[in-house]
Amino acid sequence: MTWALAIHGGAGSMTRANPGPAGARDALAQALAAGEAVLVEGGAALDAVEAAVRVLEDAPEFNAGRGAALSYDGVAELDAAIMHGATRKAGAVAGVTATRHPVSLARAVMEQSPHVLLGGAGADAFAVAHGLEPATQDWLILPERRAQLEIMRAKPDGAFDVEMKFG
Amino acid sequence: TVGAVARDAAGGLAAATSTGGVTGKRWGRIGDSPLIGAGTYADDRACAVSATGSGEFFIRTSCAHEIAARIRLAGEDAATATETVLAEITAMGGTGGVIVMPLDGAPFWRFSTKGMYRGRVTADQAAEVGVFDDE
Repeated sequence: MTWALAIHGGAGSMTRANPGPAGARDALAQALAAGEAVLVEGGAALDAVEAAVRVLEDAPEFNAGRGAALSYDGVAELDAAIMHGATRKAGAVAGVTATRHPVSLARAVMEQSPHVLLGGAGADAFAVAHGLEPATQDWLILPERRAQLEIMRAKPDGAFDVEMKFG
Repeated sequence: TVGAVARDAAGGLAAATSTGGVTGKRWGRIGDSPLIGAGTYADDRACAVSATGSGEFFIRTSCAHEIAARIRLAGEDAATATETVLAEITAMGGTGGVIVMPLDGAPFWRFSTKGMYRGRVTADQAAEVGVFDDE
């Protein structure tokens, strides 16, 4: 059996005429390198996916962690999940607002609680109680995401634009 | 939305997804990413999947689990299962993409949008990244 890793940074309306953020390819390469470093040493798939996603959560080019899309009220409300194929154990969080790496919080839910999915303020409290690295909204939110939200809110029906996620 | 699927040297699979959702989401809207079986799923009997796109459609089709179930129960190959489920999502009006890690062989992706940020690396294949649908 040979190790392998695949990643994504979101699907959307990127074209050669409208390529999206310049640093995206570099961030993808760094995420692959982080996961590969685990696998090439015989490490577990679970550690590899967490390592790769953490890089992408920190990359401002993608809609996750720092650089996430904003809710109608201008809040970075983050969701994440992780799953282990051998045991089908899984952990997930929804609507968290104060953790740097939601994927690691999801893993903590999987490994340090009897639950699968925690949401909102409870999930934020779980992060604090289990020592996950915090992040402020100021750190999570980028100016271009605020601008994107203003454009969206200016629309008469205020409908969100799925295609404008750019990952 | 970002995600990863992996297979380790022992053959174990894993999947992970993380997202900010969509710009302007209201009323506590949650998409497919944190829903196990919709946007994220891993099963050593079938495959590992991470999805991105219009989450409501990936939830309604239980996309990630459906791909794994078609492989496990119907004996479909991973590519056929993936294309079939994505076609269902498209027929419903959804758009997006998935990355899939099969039990053996190279990981792959399928997407119905103009582009998808993606990459892969294996023990036998150097790292590659892509954005546009024609690369």
